[in-house]
Amino acid sequence: YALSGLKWQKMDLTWSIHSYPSPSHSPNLNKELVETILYYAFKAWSDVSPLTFQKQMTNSRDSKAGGDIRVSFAQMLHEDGYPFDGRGGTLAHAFFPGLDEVSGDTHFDNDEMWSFRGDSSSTDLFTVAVHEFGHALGLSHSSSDPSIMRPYYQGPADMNDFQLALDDRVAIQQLYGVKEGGQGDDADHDIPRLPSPPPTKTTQHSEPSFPERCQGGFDAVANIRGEVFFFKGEHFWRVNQKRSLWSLNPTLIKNFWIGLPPGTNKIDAVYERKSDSRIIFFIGSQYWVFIDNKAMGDYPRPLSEWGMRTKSGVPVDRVDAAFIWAHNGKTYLFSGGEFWRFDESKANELGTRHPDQGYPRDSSLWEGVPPDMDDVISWEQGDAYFFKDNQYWVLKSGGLNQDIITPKSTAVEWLWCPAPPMTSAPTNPQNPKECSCDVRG
Amino acid sequence: GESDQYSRALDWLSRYGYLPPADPRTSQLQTKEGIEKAIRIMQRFGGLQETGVLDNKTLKLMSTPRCSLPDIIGSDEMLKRKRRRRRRKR
Repeated sequence: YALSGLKWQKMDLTWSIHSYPSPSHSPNLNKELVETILYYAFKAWSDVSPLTFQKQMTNSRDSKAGGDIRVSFAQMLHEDGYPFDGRGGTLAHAFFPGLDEVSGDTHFDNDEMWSFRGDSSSTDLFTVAVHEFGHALGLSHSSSDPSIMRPYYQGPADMNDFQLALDDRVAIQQLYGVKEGGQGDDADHDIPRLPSPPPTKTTQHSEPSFPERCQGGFDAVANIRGEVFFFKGEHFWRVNQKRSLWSLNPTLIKNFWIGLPPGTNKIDAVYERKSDSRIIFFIGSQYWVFIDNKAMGDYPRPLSEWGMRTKSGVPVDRVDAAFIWAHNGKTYLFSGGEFWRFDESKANELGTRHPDQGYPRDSSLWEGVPPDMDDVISWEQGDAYFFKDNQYWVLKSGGLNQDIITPKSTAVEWLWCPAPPMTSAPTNPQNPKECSCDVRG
Repeated sequence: GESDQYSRALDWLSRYGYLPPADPRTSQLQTKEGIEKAIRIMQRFGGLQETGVLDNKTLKLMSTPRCSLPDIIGSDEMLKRKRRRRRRKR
């Protein structure tokens, strides 16, 4: 292998996509698929090193935003000194790590026909992305065979089972060390064991990390653009569509969701609005509307605009949970054991809302789940997931009266925590004397 | 066609770091030995038999789609980066 002599002085890297392949050249790749492919390309490197890669939402017009590795699809001359040349020839390039503005940036030739598991007439985006991210992490071209860092296009690779060749693993581990508890590598190979590099000096964050993540008790849980965000205190964790955590380490809410007041240390509820994909945050008696990860200028606004009153006529001053029920596309807000339903297709951007007639109703109508849930999301086939403490209950699509629902562990099933030692079986929250079992209980 | 192919190959070797780029200010020319050596290095890097001549396999490899970063990062590449950094600072 060959190293460029440059490396990142930190292990937790961020990435973003600033443009996507044009549909006319790459008709079989939509944005979601591109993001998934790139996620797996990064994973190839993080599987064998302590590196983590977290995707950042970004405004593509802001060229300086987007973190360490900014991915774009460009054509011909694109102002970096390495013009592309139309279809064929050069496919992509990436800049080595460093402090330059362009360091880590990865450019793909938009004139190629990029594909996922395509035939020989197209170019496999995953294979090329793994190679280019190798450059973005500090690796140069290798003459070794096999190695993903060979300069020539090698055809498609199986994204799900892809593993770096020994040459590439040793190279990345030379730069960043071996993944702790991961693919330790090399025990079955006759090569000298490489010393780990000295620990790098990284920015120190306050990290609750493992214990907090695995203890549950999330303030809010939200399905935003197909990813599930778990908010707790001043941090959040993020789980992608395939239920992989972007990072075991939490992210500070204030570093990602821009526009919340300083000192925000508890989010009550969050959901993504169906009509325009804006993201609504509830904190105390106020709410914010976000476009992507930035709050709109007119916010916060008072919760009273939602027109929610309890059965006894008292204005609601906080929201416990919020979600869009995929079954009917309506918005549901929960507070103090009651819930309200809204049809947001009729709502104005600014202005008073009105709950649907006949609300509030008792949260206990959602049978089999705790009435004072932490939060609710719609997920997968439109099922409703109710989170409480460190457990979650699934109400199948459209169902309201599913008497016995076995809860599962949020920590184990969502946040990659080890299964707790076997104890007594979990109970039905509304009937504590009734025993139910899951696969471990 | 043959001379065209040859000049394209020289361009390719320069672009990917096997040959120093010809400098019009000093009328620098590549020597025959220098080109042959560059082809050999390129062939070795690409896993081909080292012949030092532009045979079919070598030309085929040169036309294979690839990453646009150079294989050999030398002084020219470093100069290019320095220039880019200076431009950005300005």
